This record gives sequence, C-alpha cells and structure tokens, in this order.
Amino acid sequence: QEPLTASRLAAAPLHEQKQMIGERLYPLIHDVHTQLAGKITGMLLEIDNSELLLMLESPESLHAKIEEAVAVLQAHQAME
Amino acid sequence: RKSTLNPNAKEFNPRSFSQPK
Repeated sequence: QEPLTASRLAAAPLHEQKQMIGERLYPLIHDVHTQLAGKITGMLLEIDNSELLLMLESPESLHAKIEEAVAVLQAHQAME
Repeated sequence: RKSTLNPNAKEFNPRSFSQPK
C-alpha cells in the first residue's frame, strides 16, 4: 500500500480526506484496541490532517495519542 | 494538561478493513 502523502490527500475532496486518513489509522488502532478502534479513530480524526499524517509516519506518537484517547474515553465513561 | 480529544466524537466506520476471522 502506498503511503498517504499530503499531496495525495490534498487532491481528494475535503469530505473524503478524513475518510482516507481514517482508513489508514483504523487497522493500526485495531491492532492495539480491537473493541474501541472505531471510536478511537473517530476521536483522532478531529485532529488536523497535517498532524495526522505525521502520526501515520511515527508509530510512537500515534501510540501515545491512542493511549491518550483511551484515557479520555475511560474518564468520560467513569463520569456517566 | 487537559486532553483536546473529544470522547463524544463520531465513531469511524472503515470501508475497506475486514476483520480477520
């Protein structure tokens, strides 16, 4: 699979861009948090595209963000 | 530091990903 570059992304319609990034993020997140993958991906997709592209190239920062999302979700669920 | 991530974000539905059985 070709890497998702900023120029390839920019060539896509705006509403497609998040979907394209999500398709890349989802399998990576699914490896770590199978049950929460859809939710975590949705949360991360609210981040700027430029930052998301950097995360796709940096497993360390992606995993840090995934763990942050899980912590936010758990705190949110604990409040309910 | 408070996280900027939103726990109410819409869930993402992948088009192409299929779960390994």
